[in-house]
Amino acid sequence: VSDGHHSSEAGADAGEIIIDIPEINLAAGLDLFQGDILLPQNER
Amino acid sequence: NALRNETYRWKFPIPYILGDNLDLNAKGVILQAFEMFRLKSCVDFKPYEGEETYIFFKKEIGCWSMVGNLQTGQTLSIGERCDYRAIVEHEILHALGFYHEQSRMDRDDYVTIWWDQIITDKEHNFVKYDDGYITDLNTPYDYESVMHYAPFSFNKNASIPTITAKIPEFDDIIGQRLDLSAIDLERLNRMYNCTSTHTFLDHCSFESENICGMIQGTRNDLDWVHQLSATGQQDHTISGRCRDAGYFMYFNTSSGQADEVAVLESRILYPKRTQQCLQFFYKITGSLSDKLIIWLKEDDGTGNVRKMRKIQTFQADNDHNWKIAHVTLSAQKKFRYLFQGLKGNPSSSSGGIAIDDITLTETPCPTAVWVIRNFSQILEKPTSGFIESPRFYSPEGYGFGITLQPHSRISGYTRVAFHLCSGENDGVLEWPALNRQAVLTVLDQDPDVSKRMSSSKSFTTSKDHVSPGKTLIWDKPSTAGIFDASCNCYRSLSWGWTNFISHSQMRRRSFLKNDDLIIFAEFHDITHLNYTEVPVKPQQSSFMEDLTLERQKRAAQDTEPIQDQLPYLQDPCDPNPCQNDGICVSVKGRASCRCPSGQAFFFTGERCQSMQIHGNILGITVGGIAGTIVLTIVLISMMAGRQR
Repeated sequence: VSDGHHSSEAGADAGEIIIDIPEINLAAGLDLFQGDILLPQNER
Repeated sequence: NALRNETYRWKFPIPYILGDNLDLNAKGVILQAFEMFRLKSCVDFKPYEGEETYIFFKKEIGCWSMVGNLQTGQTLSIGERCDYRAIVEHEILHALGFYHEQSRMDRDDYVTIWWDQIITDKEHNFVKYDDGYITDLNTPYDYESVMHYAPFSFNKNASIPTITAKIPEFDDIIGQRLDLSAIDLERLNRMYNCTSTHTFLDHCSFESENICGMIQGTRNDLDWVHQLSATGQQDHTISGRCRDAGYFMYFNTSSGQADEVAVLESRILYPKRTQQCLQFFYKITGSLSDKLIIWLKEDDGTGNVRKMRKIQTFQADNDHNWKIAHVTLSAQKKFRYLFQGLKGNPSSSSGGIAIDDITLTETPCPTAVWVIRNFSQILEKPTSGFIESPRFYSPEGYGFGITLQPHSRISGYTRVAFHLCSGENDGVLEWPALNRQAVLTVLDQDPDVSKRMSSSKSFTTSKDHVSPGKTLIWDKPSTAGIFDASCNCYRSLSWGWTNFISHSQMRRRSFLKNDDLIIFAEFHDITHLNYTEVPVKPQQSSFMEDLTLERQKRAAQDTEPIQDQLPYLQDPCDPNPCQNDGICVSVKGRASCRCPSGQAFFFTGERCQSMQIHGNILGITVGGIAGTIVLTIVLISMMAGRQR
C-alpha cells in the first residue's frame, strides 16, 4: 500500500458515492408508493 | 413477497425497449442485469417486436417500477444515479411481481419499524400486505433480500434508523445492494416454475463422491485423486473455514516417471451459445515443469464426442497459492472439457497439481483479473493509502488499471476505481476514449455461481468527467496522466466509488477466501447502444413499416449480448406442431413427431395428421366382414334350394 499521499493521479478521489433507492427518489421529490412502486391509475 | 394473482405473471422471454433517453451507462447496466437473470433463473428478455405486453425502460425522475405484468406495456424508470446492477435487478423484480421484503405480513416478527423516526407523511412506505394478496412462496423472511430496504430509509434524523432487525447482526445486511440473494432466487424460480437457467452449464466443488459426473480418462494409467483436505493440502471450497474438511482433485507428481499424465473429463455438455467461460481454482506445488492443460473434446459431426482441441496450458511457478483461472472454450456442439495433469520431473517434485471449484457458464470470461493477497492484513492497517493494479489491456487495446483504497474517506468502506494507462496501442486508438463502459466487480468466491453476490459497479466514460485541473480524464494518459515507474507507464486520474464495498460486507460471504480479494475489470465500447429505442405498435405506411422493422432488427442485434446464439436455441417443438397428441422431438434442430398409437388405430404423417387402422385389425375386420357375407350368401342359397 502506497501510504500517506497520492503519488499518482490515479489515486485521487473522483467519481460517485452510491446512494440507495429511497434517497434517490426522495432527493428527486418523488412520493411513490413504498418509495419506488408506481401504482396503476385505478389503484392509486 | 410475491403477487398471488397469476394474471400478473410474465411469459418468457419478456419483450423490452431501451428508451433513448436512458443514459448510455444505464443501457449497459440493464443488459448486465438481464444476463444475471439468465445466469441464475429461467427469466429471459428479448427486444420488443410489436408484442402487446413489454417493459419500456426509460430515464424518468428516480428509480421505480410497477408490480407485475400489467398486460399493457409498462414503464420502468432508471433515472439519474439508479444505473447500478442491483438497483436495476430490484426494479425488475418489482416488474416480475415482487413487493418489498419488509412489507411481508409477518415482518414484525423479524424487524422493528421505528414509526416516530419516519419522515412525516412517508409512513406509507412501511405498510404491510395481507397474505391473501401476496405470498411468501413458503420461504423464510430474508434479511439479505435485494428487495429489503436499508435501516436509514425515509428517516428524519440522519443517524437514527427507521427499520432495524430483531437479530442485530442483520442490521448490517438489510438493504444490501450487491446482487439477488439465494432466497430471492428461490422465490423467483418457484414463482415462475424455473427448472433450468439459460447460461449456466456446470459447477463442481468436488464435495461429493460422484465428482459431478466427471470421469477419469481411460487412455492413461494414472488418475486424479478425490482428496480430502489435510494439513499442508487445503481445498479451495471451504478454505480457511474448517480444518480437515473439503475435497478437491489432486494429481501427485512426486513419484513415477516424467511425462506421465492423468486426465479428468467432464460429463457431456450441450451449449446454447457459441462461447463458454470455464472458471476454476488450481495450484501446482510440484516441480516447475509440471503442467495443467485444458482440452476441449467436441462432437466430430457424427454425434461422437471425440474431436480434441488443446485450449490452454498452465505452467507451474514458485507461487503455491490457489489461483483463479479463466479459459474461453467456444464450443458449438456437444462437448466435454478435460483437465490433463502432466508430470514434469518427479525427482524435483514434492507435491502435485490440485483443482477445485469449477464453474462453466455461457458468458464471456473477464478481461482483467486482479488478485490482492493477504487483504485482511491490509485492512487491519489504518492507512489512507492506496494500491494500484498492474496494467491490463481491453479488447480494443486500451491500457487500464484499478485503484483500490482499503480505507476510503468514508469510514468503514473501500474505494475501488478505474483509470487509464498509457500503452503500446495508444498511437492507433481513438482519443478521448468516450462511450466506453468500465465494469468493476469485487468477486464473491462462493463455489456456487448462483449463490454468489459479487459487488459490481459500472460507469461509462463521458466528456463530463474532468479532473480538478479541468482536463478530460479520458484523453491520452501520456498527456493527461502522471508517470508511474511501477508500470513504466502514465496513469490517468481514477474514476470510481468511495463506498464501493463496506468492510463488513467484505468480511461476510466469500469475498476474502484464502485472504485473497479478487477484482474483475472490463472496458468495452458501448457506442452501439446509443440508438436502441423502437416505436410501440407501428401503424404506418408500408415504407415506414419496412423502415421500422429494419430498425427493430438492428436494435435487436445491437442490444442482445455480444455472444451468438446457436440456431437450436429456439425450440422447434415450442409450440408443439404435432397433432392428435403426438409427441414432438427435436432432431438436429428440426421438429420430428412421435405419433400416438392405440390398439386399433394409429396416427401417421409428418404432423400425425392421418389416422390409420392397424394391419392385423384391418385384416381381421375385412376377413370377418367377407366371411359373414359369404356365409349369408350360402345360407340364403341353401334356404332358397329347400323352398324349391
